[in-house]
Amino acid sequence: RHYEDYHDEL
Amino acid sequence: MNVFRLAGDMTHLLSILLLLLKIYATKSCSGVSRKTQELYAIVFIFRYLDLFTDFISVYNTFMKVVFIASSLAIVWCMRFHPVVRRSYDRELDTFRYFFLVGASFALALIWHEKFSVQEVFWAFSIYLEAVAILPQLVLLQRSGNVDNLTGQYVFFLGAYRAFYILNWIYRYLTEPRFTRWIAGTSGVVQTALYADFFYYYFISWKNNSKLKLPA
Repeated sequence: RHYEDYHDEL
Repeated sequence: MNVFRLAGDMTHLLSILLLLLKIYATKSCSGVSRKTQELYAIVFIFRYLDLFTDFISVYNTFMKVVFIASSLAIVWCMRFHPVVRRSYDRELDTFRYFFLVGASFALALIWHEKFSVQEVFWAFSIYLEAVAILPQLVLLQRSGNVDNLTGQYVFFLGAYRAFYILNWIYRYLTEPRFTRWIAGTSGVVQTALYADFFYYYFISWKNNSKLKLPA
């Protein structure tokens, strides 16, 4: 999984 | 971005603005737990280690800067501002939050997305945020009467993660393979810790009486 897939939220 | 997450972020921002308003307008931080503010500063710093390395959007970067800057500004005010610091309830704000920090970090070493510095600290910040409100809730119980702005601050701070839970449900239903087990589990625990506060807040709103938490 890509980083921004699960860190796009605050 | 969906309406639940936007509502969550705006509610979170509102809670911070309410606390800043209380401190600025009354030049007092009575009823506010400095320990909770310090925990939140730690939460934001360790959650947004990616501030300079991973650009998601202008909104994302802007909000991260606001959260980090505001939490540090509030801690600075409560420690060093010559007028504000005098109203700090030092003898009531005695929650030994070292255990919260230690337990959150220990759990992050066990349960994380990936075993990397950034991901372990990210999970640490998620677990720490779930319990960061405890010193504030204990202080409210001890300090008896709660002023309106402080009560509203805690209310919106609790409500924002409830909106995030709706956001995770919505994304789970609309996005294939969407999972947020760490943030979701921790978010449910975090919101549950506000349950009794929400109850007494609702009672005080319904009876139009002063918010009072039983000791």
